[in-house]
Amino acid sequence: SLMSPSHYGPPSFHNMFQPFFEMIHQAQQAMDVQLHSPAFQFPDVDFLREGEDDRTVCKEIRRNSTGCLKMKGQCEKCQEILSVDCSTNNPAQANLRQELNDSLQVAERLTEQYKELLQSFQSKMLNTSSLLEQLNDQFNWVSQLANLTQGEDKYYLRVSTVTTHSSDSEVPSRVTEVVVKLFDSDPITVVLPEEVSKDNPKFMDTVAEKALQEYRRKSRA
Amino acid sequence: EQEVSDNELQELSTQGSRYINKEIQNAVQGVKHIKTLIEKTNAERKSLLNSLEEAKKKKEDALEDTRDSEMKLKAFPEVCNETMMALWEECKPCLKHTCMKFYARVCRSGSGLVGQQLEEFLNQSSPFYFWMNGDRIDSLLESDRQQSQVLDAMQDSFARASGIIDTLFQDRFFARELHDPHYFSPIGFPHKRPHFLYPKSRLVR
Repeated sequence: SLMSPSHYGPPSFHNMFQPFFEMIHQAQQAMDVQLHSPAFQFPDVDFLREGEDDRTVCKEIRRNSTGCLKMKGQCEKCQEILSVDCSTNNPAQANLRQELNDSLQVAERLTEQYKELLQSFQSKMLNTSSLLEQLNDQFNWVSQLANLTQGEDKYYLRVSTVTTHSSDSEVPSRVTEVVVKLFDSDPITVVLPEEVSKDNPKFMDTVAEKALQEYRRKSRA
Repeated sequence: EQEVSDNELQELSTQGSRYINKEIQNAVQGVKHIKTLIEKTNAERKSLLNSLEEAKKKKEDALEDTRDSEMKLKAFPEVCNETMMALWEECKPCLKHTCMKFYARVCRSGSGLVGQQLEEFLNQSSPFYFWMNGDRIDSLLESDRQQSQVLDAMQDSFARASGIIDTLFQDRFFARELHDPHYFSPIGFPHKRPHFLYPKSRLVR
């Protein structure tokens, strides 16, 4: 901060937290859009090897008939083409073919290695995405509360009424009903058994905890 | 039946506010922890990106070598033409039959269209393409294209998300210590916003 907080006083709850709601949402969206887009589907280089996944082959055949050429191993005559030796006619060509096969093998190996690195990179992306989800879980209720709060009441929680009456259940008992508001939220009613008396030092902690649980439940919904 | 006085209500409100205040602080501490984890993941991602760049360079060099050899080989006269053509004519029906049988059994949908497409492809293909492992080269090039696309998409996504996350965490709020006693206190909470929080106001202009 450029401004000294002691001089100007701290900013309000609304100003402090309100932008986070939108920002966390935007960051999540930026990640999720890509995670669910077709561009994020990994190119499968497994078909370069034997024993590939059938669905990959189907996709490959539909997209491009070269997928069928991978079945050459099952046709004798096709195999024979691969072993045709033209070196008697032209030895230089045989060398070149060997060179091609060697570089092809190297390229296939490096492509596979690159794919593994990409997968690690993808898992980092998934990590960040799950951290954003945690961030959302942990913090969204605060920023959402701030988002709905325009006023600058000095109380984060305001108690409107505290009443005691008989419960509606089959076995009548006395209950304490406390109506509270968290910042500018709608009134939240918390019902406590008579045993939790308002003289108990933990009375308001219990009320606030329950009110907050109710607020978070509603925000998630 | 109203049981408590206004003064008591105020006291209860203060106590409840303290609890909420504490919960907000807990949430913020949790966010700080997540912030550390995100930064750690980002650092790992950056180092991974360096490895990816190196691996990409090696892969592309190897692809370049493969394509070079392929081009040189293509420039040679097709010396085994006759043998190759004869084998190819026998290879084609077998390849088509094997492929269609597989497709009908495993892939099920759209066999007719795939059969027609395959027929055209085989008729247009040369046995030399086959002999030179052209299909493997094409697969590699296709993988290369798709891998670049995936990396671009991931980086783009990361860049946008990171930009937002950085802005979020660079906020003055996260740079300040949370045990500041005045910071969250509901008592003495300011009733007026400081003017610097109105960036578009005339005052600032």
